[in-house]
Amino acid sequence: IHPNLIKERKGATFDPYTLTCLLWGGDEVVKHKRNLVASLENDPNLQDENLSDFLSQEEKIDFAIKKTIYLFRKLGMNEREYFMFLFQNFYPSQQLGFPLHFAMFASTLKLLCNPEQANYWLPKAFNLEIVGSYAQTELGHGTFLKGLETTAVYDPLNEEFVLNTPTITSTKWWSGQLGKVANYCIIIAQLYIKNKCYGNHPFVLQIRSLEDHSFMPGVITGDIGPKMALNSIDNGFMKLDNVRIPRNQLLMKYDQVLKDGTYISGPNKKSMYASMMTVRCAIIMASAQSLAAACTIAVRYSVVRQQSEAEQGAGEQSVLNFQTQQYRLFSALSTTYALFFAWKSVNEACQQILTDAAQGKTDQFLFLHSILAGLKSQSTWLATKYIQTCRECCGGHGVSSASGLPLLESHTAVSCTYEGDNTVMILQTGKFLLKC
Amino acid sequence: ARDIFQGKNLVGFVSYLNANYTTEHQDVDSNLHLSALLRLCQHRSKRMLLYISELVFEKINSGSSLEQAFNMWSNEIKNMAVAVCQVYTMEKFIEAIGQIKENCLASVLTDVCKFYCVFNIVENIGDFLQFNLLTQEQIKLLKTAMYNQLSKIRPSAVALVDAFDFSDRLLHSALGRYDGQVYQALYDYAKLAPINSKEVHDSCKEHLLPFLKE
Repeated sequence: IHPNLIKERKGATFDPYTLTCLLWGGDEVVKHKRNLVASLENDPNLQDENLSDFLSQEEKIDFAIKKTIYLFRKLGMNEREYFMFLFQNFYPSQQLGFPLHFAMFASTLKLLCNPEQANYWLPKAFNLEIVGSYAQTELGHGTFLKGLETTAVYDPLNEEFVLNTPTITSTKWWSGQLGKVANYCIIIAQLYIKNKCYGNHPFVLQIRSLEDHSFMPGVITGDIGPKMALNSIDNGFMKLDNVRIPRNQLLMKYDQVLKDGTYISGPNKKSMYASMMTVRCAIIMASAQSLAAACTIAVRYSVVRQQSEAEQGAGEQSVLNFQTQQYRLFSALSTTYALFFAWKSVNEACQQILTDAAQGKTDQFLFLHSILAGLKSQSTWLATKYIQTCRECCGGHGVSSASGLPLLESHTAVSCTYEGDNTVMILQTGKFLLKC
Repeated sequence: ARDIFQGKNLVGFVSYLNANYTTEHQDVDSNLHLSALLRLCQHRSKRMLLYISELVFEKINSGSSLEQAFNMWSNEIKNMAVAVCQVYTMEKFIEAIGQIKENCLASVLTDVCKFYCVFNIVENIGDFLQFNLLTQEQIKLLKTAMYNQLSKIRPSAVALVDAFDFSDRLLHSALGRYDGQVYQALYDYAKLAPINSKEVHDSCKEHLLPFLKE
């Protein structure tokens, strides 16, 4: 170990492990995570992390799927909540092969299925008998959900919905394995019954064959093109031409359509946003985590890196001893801790409010929606800004991919846009504040 | 804002907006009392909200729709909402420290938190001046105290990042290695790059050399 780091660690005023436990949910969780990593550390199939830096987009997608499935097989579904952590641990420059399957597809089914639907769909989703994605955004329509053009017209004679993306702007677009990997998706479409529009509703839709992964009739999907980051996840698009699905594939926990076409409106129109809220909560955590990684890199390097003499003849000293370096890095570090504690608080609130909502108590929904939109924006903006600061603090080597920082920066920068453009998100918070 | 004007009681993360904040912030000084810094930022966010509300309502009263008024002032509304999120993160940071039982840990995180709060005030000093929440003398004290905080955090900086508990594999960084063997790691990484697998790169052989010989 570098002597400068030995000296720093000896001089610390507290035991870092107590803080580790505070951050990650206690001694038991930390030990469990460490044991999982240790059990996989010497696995010969997980030794190629550096190789993944040098792959093409297609190779990256292939690599991510292969390694994800390897982890699923090896660990089984019991360690599901740790898959993301483990994957990132072994393949930091890659993304889990189908990250949105649990985060959006399975969680939406859990939140929006009625009991009968839940019995049918949840085992399939949680046991990975099917792979799901989410199809809300359209090429021409984002945040303004009322503007979505995809239609689901009810046909009472056959008790089916007929789904269409009638224009080029209505082509579904979801940067989360919709194009190449998923065989099912949750699709958001305008519901029409007897020529009357009832607004957006969620449907579960099979898009590819379970036998040979070919398109289902009337479905076309693909990749809209390479993107700024996260290129091991496809940038999916989807077009639908008179795709028929049974009536019970409308998720009917709240709103229902009876066989004869009678529409029964549920108590809570905001419930459709629940899965997006859990994802936004996860983004706040991911922002804090990425910034923490960047701070770790930059602070350790700033201790090792020696430069300039503070006084003539005193010899070079660690760049962390210079005030400007401290000012930049400690503003990043203190922000990281602030984001961690804000996430812990809002995550608890999120779990509680969604549990209450499942039991019909939805009075806190708007509050949660508003603060999550704000914190998602704040955390991704700050993480992006300060990861760049950390990169600058590493000088020329910070530009090198070997520093890990360009990757962290690009992965975080795109989170300012996905799952809601930050300015639009924070204005939702602003609107809530003006209204209340 | 509408409810505040009507005297209603706000609950949840906006409940601090009920307070009147009529007093001056004399307790904001070089000691960086966290409760004083938080109260100052809460005051700033309330003043920003009321200020924006007045602008929006004025626009509506002069014949604009709510949407037009909102759009007209949306950049200011964005800044106001950011200020509210800053209050939330400060508040939760301070609350989290209050729950820590180990004195050493609470002490170092208090220093980090004080820096976080004062840094955010200094970075947004224009808002505090706009609403006359701080004097010139207080700003000078806060800036001095902020820089003093740096030397308090400095001895714990490495422990504070070690505590994040990232493995070297996860960091995927030659610079951020736990053992600090940065330069050897950079060189080892370079050896893996396909571009270094051949002494002469194909494009040099096929294009550059013939061109130079022309």
